[in-house]
Amino acid sequence: MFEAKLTDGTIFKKIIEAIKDLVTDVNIDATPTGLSLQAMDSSHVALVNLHLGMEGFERYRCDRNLTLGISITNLAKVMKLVNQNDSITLKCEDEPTYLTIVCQNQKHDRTTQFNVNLITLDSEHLGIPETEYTSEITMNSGEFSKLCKELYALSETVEFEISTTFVKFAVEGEIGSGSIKIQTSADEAETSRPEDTVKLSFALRYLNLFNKAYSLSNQVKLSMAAETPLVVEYEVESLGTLKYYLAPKITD
Amino acid sequence: MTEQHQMDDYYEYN
Repeated sequence: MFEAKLTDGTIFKKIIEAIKDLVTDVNIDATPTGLSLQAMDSSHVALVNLHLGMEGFERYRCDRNLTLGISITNLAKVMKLVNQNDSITLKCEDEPTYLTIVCQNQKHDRTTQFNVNLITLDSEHLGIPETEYTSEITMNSGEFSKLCKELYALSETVEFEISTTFVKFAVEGEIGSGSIKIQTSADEAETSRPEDTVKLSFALRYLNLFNKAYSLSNQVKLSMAAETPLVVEYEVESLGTLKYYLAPKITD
Repeated sequence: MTEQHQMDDYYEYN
């Protein structure tokens, strides 16, 4: 059987909220070491990669590997039943047809249970090789979210220029062009190498969808290398990571 | 003029 209990069920609720507008039906892989999920949006431009380690759960048991095909759209509807400070337990049998979700408040005097029907999905699993990113930067997730929203009002596309010492977001639209440059700390500047700078263009519409995860973490990590998708990574405290991959645009 | 790449351009299916 499989059973995983999170003391703070709102974390799981926030994760589902953060991916529901990108992916619809997904396979969640449950293994003895944790839960993971990989799925692309319908246009194959973006990819979601979630990993939650078993050590972050209050209780975790998974006797054998299970693939749980689930509608994220429906799961998001069920998540509306999760209130602030509720714990959440996910459980199913070894050959499940549904996933049971149990939410309980802190006083243990209110328990909500819902069985979500599972679905069979073709597995479209991409192998993401170990990549050495030439440019990585960590910034405030709220600030990143705000600037992506503001830039989207000016242009559909943003050009990222990231080095180890700064990140620059440049846009060009019908009304004009401009950029926001954010410098990182002096300590990091001392170790910088100019050749680390990479420039790539991305669709702001997707970045705004990724930013629905900003309430999961105060910080967001951006990783970039030439000729490879951008990685936007949110640490889910003591549980794991939620990563979004975004294919660049080809610019003339 | 911009064109959008896809994930399949970079990664292979397992």
